[in-house]
Amino acid sequence: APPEWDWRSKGAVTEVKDQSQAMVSIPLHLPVPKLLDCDKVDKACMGGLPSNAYSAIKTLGGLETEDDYSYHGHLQACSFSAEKAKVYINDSVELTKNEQKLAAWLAKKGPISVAINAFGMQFYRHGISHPLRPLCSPWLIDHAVLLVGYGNRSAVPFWAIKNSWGTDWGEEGYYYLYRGSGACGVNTMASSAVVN
Amino acid sequence: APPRRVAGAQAWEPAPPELLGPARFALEMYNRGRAAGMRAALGAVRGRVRRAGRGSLYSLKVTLEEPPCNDPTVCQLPVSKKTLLCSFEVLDELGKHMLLRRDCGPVDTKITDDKSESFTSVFPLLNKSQTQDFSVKMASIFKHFVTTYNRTYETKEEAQWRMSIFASNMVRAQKIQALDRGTAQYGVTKFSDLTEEEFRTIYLNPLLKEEPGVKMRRAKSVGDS
Repeated sequence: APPEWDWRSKGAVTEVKDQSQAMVSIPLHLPVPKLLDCDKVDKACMGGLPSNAYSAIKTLGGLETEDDYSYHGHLQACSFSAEKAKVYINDSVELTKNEQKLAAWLAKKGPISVAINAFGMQFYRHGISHPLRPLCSPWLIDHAVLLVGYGNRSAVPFWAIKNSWGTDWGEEGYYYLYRGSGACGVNTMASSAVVN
Repeated sequence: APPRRVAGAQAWEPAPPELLGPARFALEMYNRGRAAGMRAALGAVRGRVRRAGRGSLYSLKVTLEEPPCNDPTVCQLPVSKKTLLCSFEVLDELGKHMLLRRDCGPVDTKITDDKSESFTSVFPLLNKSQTQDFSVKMASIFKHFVTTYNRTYETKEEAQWRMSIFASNMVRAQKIQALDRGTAQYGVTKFSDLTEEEFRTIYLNPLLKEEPGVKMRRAKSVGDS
């Protein structure tokens, strides 16, 4: 892996959303709301799984842009139009638990969907979070987010994590988590879409 | 919000035997996503029921016994056994239950009557003048929070209740700060007036690790042929 990488600087990450779990990283402003309305496997804001989201995108036939499928902050009737689909996915894959290999994968392929234990995030403001392991157990995963980059700040290695709680939380909507020790289970549920 | 008494509404009446069903439903919701050995058990139950039309609103105070947790890789805190005092509001509409409110905390830090939490109950070790000083400072920080995040509360009671949550959250943030080994700063955020339970319910998904999803194939590592 290169020593640092940030997909935001390459224009590959859409803006931070509020109260939605975006994993889409292609700069087309692709909609999460469509998934909320149209994914019948999961129950939108009642909770869902990344693997089911990939499956739903495949079944629906792709994703429309946010301009075509806008979000009004509440559950709408599904009105997906296959003709307006701008991107599609063919498959999804589960990634390694090795964080060095995850970094290499991220730099070469793109942002990575992960799920973490959100311990302390209610009060997180900025900096690199590194809670004690017993307080942030990798077994108690409760929040899905997106790894968009990694690097070091004053020799402290971090993952740059796109969250979905708006830009008025954390560092402009981003969370920085210690990299290399499986902090908060960041390496336990890594996955990505596959486009042929 | 704390339970509000609606002017002109039917009075609250005690109905102990009737409370068990809603209490068990609330327990089921509380234990949702937990493995068999990790589930809390129902302790004492008390509460009231208010009927209106075809529905009943149960306001419950319940003690829950958390099971002993010995595995440090699984336990969130190294506690042997914990009794929680929970406030639940359960709506029963034609036999269908819905959990409207859930607020749990260790018994020793919760008050047991219907009054709002005071600074004294949250910070029992402070003396009177310290409490007053702390209250003034906290009120000022809370006022700034309300302005910054454009918060509006329906009643004075609710504002007071939110301020007490805010104050105990500041203490929680300080504890998290003290235990963090990185460079992160914790403190006031837009979620500072939410209880831990509210925050979990609204913003987190405890079932992420529990529910079996679609099985995905393993990706080859970058560099593998």
